[in-house]
This record gives sequence, C-alpha cells and structure tokens, in this order.
Amino acid sequence: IDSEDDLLQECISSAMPKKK
Amino acid sequence: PTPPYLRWAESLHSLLDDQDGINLFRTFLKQEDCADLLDFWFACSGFRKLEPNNSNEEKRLKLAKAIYKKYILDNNGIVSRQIKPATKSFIKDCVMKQQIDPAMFDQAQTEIQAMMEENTYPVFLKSDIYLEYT
Repeated sequence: IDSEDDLLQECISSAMPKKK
Repeated sequence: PTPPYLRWAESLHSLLDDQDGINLFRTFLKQEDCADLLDFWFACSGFRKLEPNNSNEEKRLKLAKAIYKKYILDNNGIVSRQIKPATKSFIKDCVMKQQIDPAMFDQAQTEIQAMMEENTYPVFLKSDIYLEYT
C-alpha cells in the first residue's frame, strides 16, 4: 500500500516536465 | 538559441516548464522556507491529470485527502495562509463529501500561482542564486 507521502510525491513528479 | 536561464525570466510558466529551472527555483524557495508553494502547485496539476475512472477512484480520493491534509488543513502552513477561506472550505467540502472532481484544486492553484507571480518569482529573478547561475 502506498503511503500518503509516496502518493503525493508520485503526483508531484507526474506533473513535472520531462528532461529535454 | 536563447539559453534556458534567460527563458526562465520571461514568465513563471517558462520557468516551471524546465526541469533545471524548477530545481533552481525550488532550491531558492527552500531557503525562504516556502518550497511547499511549488510542491502544491505541481500536486494540483498532477491531480488534475488523473482521469476519473473506476480503477482509480480510491487512489484519487486518497490523493485528494493527502493534498488537503498536507497543504490546506493547517491554517498556519505557507500554502494555507495564501488561499482564500472560501476556497479552503470548498475543498474541505469536496473531501468530506467525497465529491472528488479533477478541478477541485484549480482555484487554490490559481491563487498560489498568482502569489508566486507577484512575489516569490520576481524575488527569485533578483536573487543571488539565480544571478550566480546565469
């Protein structure tokens, strides 16, 4: 089970631009 | 071509569209003790990207609660202090009634973005950390 922090981190990373 | 660090000075969006720009801005915000503003902004964008469907209902609810708990619930938090009371109660209602909408954090994100555009972003562009980088 994901902890809340892991879930948040995953969410934040998903919104970041990919390295060009 | 324009070097990336000059593009970062064009607008907050061009800064947040570049991985290195985000990292430098985050380092600056961390020094100022307000990195949560940036994390919250990205958390809102990430949340909106999660399309509602049967397989991720639980995840979306859990995530909405996590965002609410970490950034909005504590009225003394840097993010919470910048969000209007009406916006906060709207989000609280959504979480309590489990009405999880992809746009439920949009208004709060707009308010935090406006604050960054008026305050932390221009200060960043004049900061040692940015000037040394350039």
